[in-house]
Amino acid sequence: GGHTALLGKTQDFFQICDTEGKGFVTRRDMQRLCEELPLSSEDLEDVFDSLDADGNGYLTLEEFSSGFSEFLFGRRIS
Amino acid sequence: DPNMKGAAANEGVLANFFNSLLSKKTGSP
Repeated sequence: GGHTALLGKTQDFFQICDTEGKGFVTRRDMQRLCEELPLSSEDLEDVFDSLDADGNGYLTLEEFSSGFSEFLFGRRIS
Repeated sequence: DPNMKGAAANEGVLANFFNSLLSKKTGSP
C-alpha cells in the first residue's frame, strides 16, 4: 500500500544522492546536489548533518528514510 | 534552548531539501 510507495520514493531520493550506488551518501555526494537542486552547498551541509543521526559521516538509507518520514509526518506547524 | 532553535532551522532546510527532491522527481519524468 502507501507504505511501500513511500519506501520506493525514499529509495529514489536516496539514489539521487548516492549517484555512484555505494549504498551510502557522503558529505561530498550531498554537496554535489547543489548543481541539481536549488540549495546552496551550505544548506546541503546542514541537511547532511541533520540526517546523519550518528554523525559518522555516512548517510545510510535507514537514516535517510527516517529523516524523510520525519519531514512527512513529524513536521510541526506552529 | 539553543538546541531547539537549531532543530527548527534544520527542519526548514530539510523541508526545502525534500520539497526540491519531490519537485525534481515530478519535473523530469
